Amino acid sequence: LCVPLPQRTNLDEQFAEKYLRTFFNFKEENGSVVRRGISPLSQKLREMQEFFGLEITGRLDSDTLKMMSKPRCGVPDIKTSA
Amino acid sequence: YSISGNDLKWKKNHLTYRIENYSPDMSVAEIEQSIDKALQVWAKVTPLRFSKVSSDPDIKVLFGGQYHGDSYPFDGPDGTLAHAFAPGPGIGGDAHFDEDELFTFRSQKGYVLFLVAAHEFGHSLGLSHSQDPGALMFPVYTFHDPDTFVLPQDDVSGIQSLYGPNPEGPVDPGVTRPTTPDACDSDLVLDAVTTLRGEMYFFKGRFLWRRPSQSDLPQQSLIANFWRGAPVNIDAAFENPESDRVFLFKDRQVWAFRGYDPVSGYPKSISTFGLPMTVRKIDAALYDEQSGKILFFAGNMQYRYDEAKKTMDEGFPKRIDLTFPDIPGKVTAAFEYRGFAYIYSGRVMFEYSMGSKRLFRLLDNNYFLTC
Repeated sequence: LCVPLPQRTNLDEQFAEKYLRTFFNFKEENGSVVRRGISPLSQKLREMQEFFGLEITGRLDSDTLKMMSKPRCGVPDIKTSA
Repeated sequence: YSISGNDLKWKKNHLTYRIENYSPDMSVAEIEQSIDKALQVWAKVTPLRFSKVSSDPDIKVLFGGQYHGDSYPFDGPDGTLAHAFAPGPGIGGDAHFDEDELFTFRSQKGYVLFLVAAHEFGHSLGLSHSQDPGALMFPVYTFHDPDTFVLPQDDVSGIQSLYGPNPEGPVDPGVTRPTTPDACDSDLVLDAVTTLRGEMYFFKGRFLWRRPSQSDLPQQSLIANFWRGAPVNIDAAFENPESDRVFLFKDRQVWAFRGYDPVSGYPKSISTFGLPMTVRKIDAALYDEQSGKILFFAGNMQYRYDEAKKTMDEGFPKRIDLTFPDIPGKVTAAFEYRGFAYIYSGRVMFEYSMGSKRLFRLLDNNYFLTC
């Protein structure tokens, strides 16, 4: 039986990007050329999934979104100069 | 554990703090007690000592909303609860709490200020976030009873890597520090195993591993993150898919949840399942989907309860080895999966056909935990 993946809303994706920006130093690729291969967003999602012991899919799956929605500390999870 | 940076630590052991303002959620006394207690969590295991001052302190504690004077605005209720800065002059060491949160002294109705503050002061002293889901420095908030809270070993190792141990020796020598079990530890003996809506849950202490249906990578978390108010160190668990309920057992009590939501009226006595008063606790439980009956293991006896008739089956209780002759010792956990009974006894797991009760395989304890 082919089970369709739940649709991500645009709001979910904005929320996820902001989460990754705040806690995992995600920076959107600026400029005209985006390198082939894993997108920066997917790469950061993988980093976040590994940090939280989630399955590393690089996709905004329901477990990942659920973890992002949990109340938490505002300090980034990876060290940033700030 | 993780530290903020090699020399991002205080160069002195006597630190001062000042509470700049107060949240209307709690009394001044409760806030001051929570902050002091949160600092003492770290003082107990290091040479660090804290004193409250009115002059310019090392650590400022303040409650602020959205924009509150630094470059990191808060986000209203829930989401980000607080943040703190690594040791250093000025804002270094300061801890800020989102005043849009409901902070409490010990109630689960809000966020326990003591727990949030103890975490933030970890940052104030030089710790970063830990990837250990049982650590205080894990980024996600989890409720613990503040009266019985003990700083986990991962956090103790972290802070002592910066400041060393408390020269006065352990403040509470009798206390064992919570550690986080390793799924691939060959000596791991599980407390209980159950299915739930196609997923598998393996319980140990205050932790569980959840194995989603479409993945073989178990994810470790705290039981409290899934079932609010559920006991830890449980004895047994089983799912009744018919009623979409999962039951958790501890001593003579049983808790019921529909998915993750508590079922009202629980916990109840295990007599609810026909178990006599002589049974002080059970060791494992297994729900037979085919027959709709529940198999309970207690000591060397097994009980079979007919959920539909609400009665114990005739001929039960009877010795476990009369049905499962290969199981030498105590049953520690059990569950049914795809027509097979998986019965754990210590470090091994027996795979029986539910129909014929014939032993198929002898497997490692962590067979489903994909080590």
